[in-house]
Amino acid sequence: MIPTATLGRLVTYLRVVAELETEGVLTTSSEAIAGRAHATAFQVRKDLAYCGRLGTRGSGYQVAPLARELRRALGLTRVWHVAIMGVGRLGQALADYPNFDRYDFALRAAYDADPAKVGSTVGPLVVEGLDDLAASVARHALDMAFLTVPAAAAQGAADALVAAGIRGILNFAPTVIEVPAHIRVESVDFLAGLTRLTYYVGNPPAE
Amino acid sequence: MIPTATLGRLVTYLRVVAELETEGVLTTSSEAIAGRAHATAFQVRKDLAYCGRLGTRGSGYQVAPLARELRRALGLTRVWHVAIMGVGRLGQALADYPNFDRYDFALRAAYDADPAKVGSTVGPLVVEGLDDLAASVARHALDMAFLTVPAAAAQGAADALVAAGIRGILNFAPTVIEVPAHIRVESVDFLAGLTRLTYYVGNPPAE
Ligand SMILES: NC(=O)c1ccc[n+]([C@@H]2O[C@H](COP(=O)([O-])OP(=O)(O)OC[C@H]3O[C@@H](n4cnc5c(N)ncnc54)[C@H](O)[C@@H]3O)[C@@H](O)[C@H]2O)c1
Ligand SMILES: NC(=O)c1ccc[n+]([C@@H]2O[C@H](COP(=O)([O-])OP(=O)(O)OC[C@H]3O[C@@H](n4cnc5c(N)ncnc54)[C@H](O)[C@@H]3O)[C@@H](O)[C@H]2O)c1
Repeated sequence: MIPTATLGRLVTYLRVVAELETEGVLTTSSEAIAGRAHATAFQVRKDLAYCGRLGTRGSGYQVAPLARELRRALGLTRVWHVAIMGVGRLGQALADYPNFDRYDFALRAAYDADPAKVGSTVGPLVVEGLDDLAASVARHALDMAFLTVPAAAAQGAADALVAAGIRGILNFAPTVIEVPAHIRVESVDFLAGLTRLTYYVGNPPAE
Repeated sequence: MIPTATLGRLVTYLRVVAELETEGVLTTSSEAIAGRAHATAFQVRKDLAYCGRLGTRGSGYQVAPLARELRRALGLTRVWHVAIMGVGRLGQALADYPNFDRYDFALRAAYDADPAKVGSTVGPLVVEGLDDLAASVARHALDMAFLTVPAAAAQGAADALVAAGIRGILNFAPTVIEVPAHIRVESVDFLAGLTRLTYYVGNPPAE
């Protein structure tokens, strides 16, 4: 298992290397990756060692093989099927979000507890109710779900997803949800970015 | 200046310590903080040294003074005024987001380029147009803005905010925006959380 802190950094390096790939860059260095990833070149070299022997001392890394190696180490070697649980404002904004396919994520289903929303279309999906959730999760071969319901409904909606066979939840609701040990929850927290931004706005670099 | 990587971790420690505060916990340790922050106790002690001499060896940290000290070190010592630029689905979801006041952020204004939205109410705000943006930014004493417009409109909307006197932008749009050196941009990227989630779902811990 990759330690959590290292995993967070490897995910950032993959975003950086994927950006270099779309920019047509062929080779890069730990210094160049560190600059875009807000890390040190030493940390980059140490972390990339988790993915096997990459790059040669003195001549850097080939971008395309490095991206492939990072995707393999992070388990992004197949298309992952994702659902939206709660098709309100945020759920609808996510249904339209461009670029999922660039990362091999496929939005496959959308669910809402409001009968008035069931049957409507959002992005590429038709909204389903919660009646036969387990059968629907199996039919769409779902792996994970975005939890985009109000905070008060979050635990109940998470329980329904877990009972239906979902193995991972990306929680957008501002509340902590409890799940069994074999289910994974990651929370999305834009307040962390806002707090970092505040620090920089309050401490502008000397001109 | 606090190095970027350290800043990211201090922001996480503040969230952890603030959670302990709302749970009524009076004292904590670097081990307890490290557990919730996915860091090592050594890293926590090293990072907290940036905020001055805190805690005593062997008996841990007092939670309330530690939270105060972290807020001071991060510049969260006053209320920061934030605007929403682009009042679509995500902008509206943000206007309703609970807890801003717990972190001393005040939503003060909302702007949209669509004349049909100007004058409508969203959360606590009345939507304004872009005509007198500089005058409005001054009137609301705005510091920062959420950029929640479509990717194609993001650079133009950012330019308008910078020209109007905004000093920090939290960018939700999936595109890189260019700003002058004295303006700070932080991007919100839920794909990093989704990628971490994928790794754990693909590598479940042994039972
Ligand atoms: N992390 C972020 O970036 C961020 C930003 C804004 C809002 N939020 C949070 O996202 C969540 C959604 O916000 P919103 O503005 O879209 O809310 P919303 O009220 O517009 O939508 C919520 C939807 O969830 C549905 N719902 C309620 N209970 C349900 C259940 N048990 N099962 C399935 N569906 C259910 C509702 O019918 C509704 O369609 C909120 O918790 C909000 O605080 C997160
Ligand atoms: N980071 C995340 O968590 C996340 C999640 C979902 C969507 N998004 C992104 O957020 C953005 C908004 O998504 P949405 O679903 O709310 O879009 P939307 O189309 O519902 O809303 C966009 C709003 O921006 C306004 N607008 C367009 N050009 C403008 C300009 N130049 N100045 C001011 N306002 C302008 C439009 O009138 C509209 O009201 C998109 O870029 C989307 O990809 C981010």
